Order: sequence, then C-alpha cells, then structure tokens
Amino acid sequence: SFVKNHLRSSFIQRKLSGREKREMQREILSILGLPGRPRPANGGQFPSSAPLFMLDLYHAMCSEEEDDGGQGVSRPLFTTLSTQSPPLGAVISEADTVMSFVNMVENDRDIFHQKPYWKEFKFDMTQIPTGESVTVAEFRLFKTRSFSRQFNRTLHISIYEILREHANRQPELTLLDHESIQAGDEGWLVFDVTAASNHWLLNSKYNSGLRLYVENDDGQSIDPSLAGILGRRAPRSKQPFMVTFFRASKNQIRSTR
Amino acid sequence: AIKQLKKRQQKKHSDLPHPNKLPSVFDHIHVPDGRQVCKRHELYVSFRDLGWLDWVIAPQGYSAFYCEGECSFPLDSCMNATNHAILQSLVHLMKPESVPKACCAPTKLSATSVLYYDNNNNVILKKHRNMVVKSCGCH
Repeated sequence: SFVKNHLRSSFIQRKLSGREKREMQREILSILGLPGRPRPANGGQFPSSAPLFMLDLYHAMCSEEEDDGGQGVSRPLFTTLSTQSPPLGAVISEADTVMSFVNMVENDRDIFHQKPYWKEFKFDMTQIPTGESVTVAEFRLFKTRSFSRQFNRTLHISIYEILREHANRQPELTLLDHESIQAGDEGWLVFDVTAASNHWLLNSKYNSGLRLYVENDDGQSIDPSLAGILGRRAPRSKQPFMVTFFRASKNQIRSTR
Repeated sequence: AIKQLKKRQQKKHSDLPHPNKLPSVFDHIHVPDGRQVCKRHELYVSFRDLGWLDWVIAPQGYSAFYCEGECSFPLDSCMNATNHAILQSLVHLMKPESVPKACCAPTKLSATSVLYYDNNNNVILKKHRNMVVKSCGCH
C-alpha cells in the first residue's frame, strides 16, 4: 500500500506569477543559447521545404526518445533519389543540434557567357551554435522531370565548393559530390557538403557558396533549369536548402543552475 | 543509535504529519511537525501561453517534474533511495554540524527537443539530453 500511495503522488499545476513567467522565459532562452526571443521575418509561413524537413526530423527524434532504445532513427526522411547518401539514422541520434539554412543567393550563368551552364547557391552560416562541431552537412535539391523528352537519358550532377572568385576568369572550385540520375526522375537529391561547411565554419569570409553543373553522358553541359533542378523560384515546399548536423564538444561544461 | 531511535519512534509512530509521508526511522527527529516530506510536482511549460509559437515550431509545450520538500528515506522494505543518501542521512543524524542533510536529486532524466526559427528564417532543432526530470531520489 505504501508503494501504491507513493506512486500516486500529487501532480499540482499552478499558475505562474508574472515574475516567475519572465524568469522561466529567460531560463528557456538561456538553455537554447539565445540572447532574446528570435523574430523571424516570415516565421510560421508553412509549408516550406526546410521547416517541413526539420519537422520530420523532430518527429523522428521524439519517437526515438520515447523508444529510449538508442537504436538510431530508422524512419525515411524526405525520401530521396540519391543512391549514395548514407542513412541518416545514426547521424540524427548523435546530433545535439541540427540547423537548416535558407538559400540566400542564387546565380545562374549569364546568357551572354559561353557554356557550361551552372547555378550557384549560398548559405549564411555566421550564426551557428558555439562549441559544436559539424558531423554531416547536406545540400538538398528538388528535381522534377526533365523538360527534354528523353526521360531515360542519364544526367550527371556535380556540386563544387567555390574556393575563390576572380574578376575576369572562372572561380577556383573543388568537387564536393556528384550524382547520376535519369532525366525522368523526380524527387529530392542529396549532396554531401560537409567539407565545405567545415571550411565556412572555420572562416566565414571564404564562404563563396556552391556551384552546380549538369552534364549528359557525352559530357555536354545541360541547363540545370531544363534538367528539372528547382531553385528559389520553385514552390516553397520544393526550394533548395542546406541541413547541418552538429555535435557538442565533449569538454563543454554546462554551468550550474 | 538505531536501537534508541526505534524505541523512541514507536511512541510517535501514529501521528504522521503528512498523508504522503514515508515511514522512516528519522521521522520524529528529522522532519518536525508541519514540514513536508518531498513531493513530486508537475510543471507544464506552454510555448503557446508564452506567445512564442511565431518562432517555436514544435513542441507546443512540455511537462517536467520537480520535487519539493525534504527527503525522508525508508530503511525497511521499500528502499529505493541510493545507499549513499541513506548513509548521509544517518551520519547527519549523528553529526549534524559537520554533515549536511541528504538533498533530493533527480535520478532519472530524459531528453527533450525544440524546433524553432532564428532571426534569419533558418530552422534549428536542438536536442537537450538529460533535461526533463522524470523522477527524483525520494520517488
């Protein structure tokens, strides 16, 4: 009877006073590492690709916490066309923070310039959490069916980090990842951009963005838009974004509260 | 010392100050009348009530437990506090000036995750391990 009475201990819900409420708000913001409450310009504008993807991640994390098994997340997240991208289960389990970045800039090859065609993307990584290191960074793009009628044609998509830009010549690039898909395929493409995000974290002034090229089997350059690659002007739920997984460094000391 | 305590305890065993009070050899000494033994409470933090849903995407709120009151450890059958705390209680009883009372501490913590926008419309998912108290030493 002791155990029975004891487990049925009282759960009291009381209304907080104004001061307690303000203190609690400050405490929650402090735990989240925020100086004040964020004021997103377009907050709550659903559906958009990055928040939807992050919500999917959130649900996966919550179900993992409920299971409490530590087996990792096995649920597919934003089913992708990419065959090379590893399952995110272990990455999600180990992550302390996940951030999605909105594409800030999107440049296309100037129509007066010679081929090849390309498309550039840029993400602002200046406001990243302190004391955490990147484990994985992914660039996610949506591809619709190609506008060409040759749907079974293979397309080779490559993502480069722009190392340095020059005024009158091509920028210095380094290959990050590539993917080969059918022109008729439709869905999300995932590219590993971990190396680039690590560079940008170390030195944000060298963040010149990512450049994308599309080629066919003959090595001919294809206009990314004609290949079905969607950009900033796409529907909100299909816009490109970058997602980065962070892990807190082990020697990080949490202050006593 | 325990023998003496047990004798004295038998006299006052019937007048427990609180219905949730745990049976303890220290009852009449450690927890004087009017004081509460440790009780478990639930606190619900509502992001909706705080008016934060313009930047917090999920969850709408979360509940956590906290304990309030003094620990009182049963030394007989239902002993679920750590031996260390029980020992500290005993030593405190003998040398109250040099050894403090055992305080209630969380024994089971779970993770919680928060999904929110930052000022630049980026979305952050933050996982806090060992954040929500599920039980404490007395329970």
